[in-house]
Amino acid sequence: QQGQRLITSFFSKP
Amino acid sequence: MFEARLLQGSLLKKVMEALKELLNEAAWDCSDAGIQLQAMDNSHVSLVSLNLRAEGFDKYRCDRNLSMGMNLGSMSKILKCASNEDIITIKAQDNADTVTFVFESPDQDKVSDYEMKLMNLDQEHLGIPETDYACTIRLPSSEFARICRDLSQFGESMVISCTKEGVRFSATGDIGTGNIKLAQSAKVDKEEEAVVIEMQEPVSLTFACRYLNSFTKATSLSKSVQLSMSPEVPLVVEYKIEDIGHVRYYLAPKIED
Repeated sequence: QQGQRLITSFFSKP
Repeated sequence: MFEARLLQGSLLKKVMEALKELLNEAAWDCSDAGIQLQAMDNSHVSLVSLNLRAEGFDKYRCDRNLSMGMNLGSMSKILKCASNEDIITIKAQDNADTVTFVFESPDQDKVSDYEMKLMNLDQEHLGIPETDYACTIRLPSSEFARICRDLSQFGESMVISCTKEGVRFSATGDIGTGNIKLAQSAKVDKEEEAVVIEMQEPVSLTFACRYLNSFTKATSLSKSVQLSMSPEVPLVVEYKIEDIGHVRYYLAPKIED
């Protein structure tokens, strides 16, 4: 979707 | 071995309903503290975090930490075989490749057991930073479900704006625009009917309605729901699960156009 950010850009992979 | 017995089996049935629209599969991580689950939806736009504390179970035994990968569609089919009044037990041998669900009727005259194959899921868990949210809004869960359902007719995005006056939900699209404003409840007689807003600073963020509507599948778990917001961080939608735990949904905001 246009303009939708991903949760992975906020929460770090370990 | 692992064994967890829940007297109020209906809670697990409701948890299933709360997960299965968003997730196809997930790992149920069991330790002596309880059961935890964390998984992202397929599009990696939202994350679900479930916690069921060991103390909330009538009987709980976890000899060794265990991670059980489950297909939630299959698990949902099995849990549909349980009645709302049933006692539900989840059991698994250590490093087993199957899990067994036992449903006992209240007067023990009917006992069912269903064995399901486990999956190998290499689910790495994401680190969720502790956040001191700018705004938290507690409102009746049925009210929130109604708002999401009504406004998603107007557009695929919803703007949630929180100020000291109250919280406003808005959506706009081809047919027009909808705005719903909720004021902070004056008198808080019935706790779960109240709208309670804690605001450090005003926040306004845009979210995709389809995820919010998926989150509201958890409405039957709790009479109230809590929304937590801060500028430019994911929204948190939290439903308590009686005195045993909670399910938390995290949703990444959309870039304001």
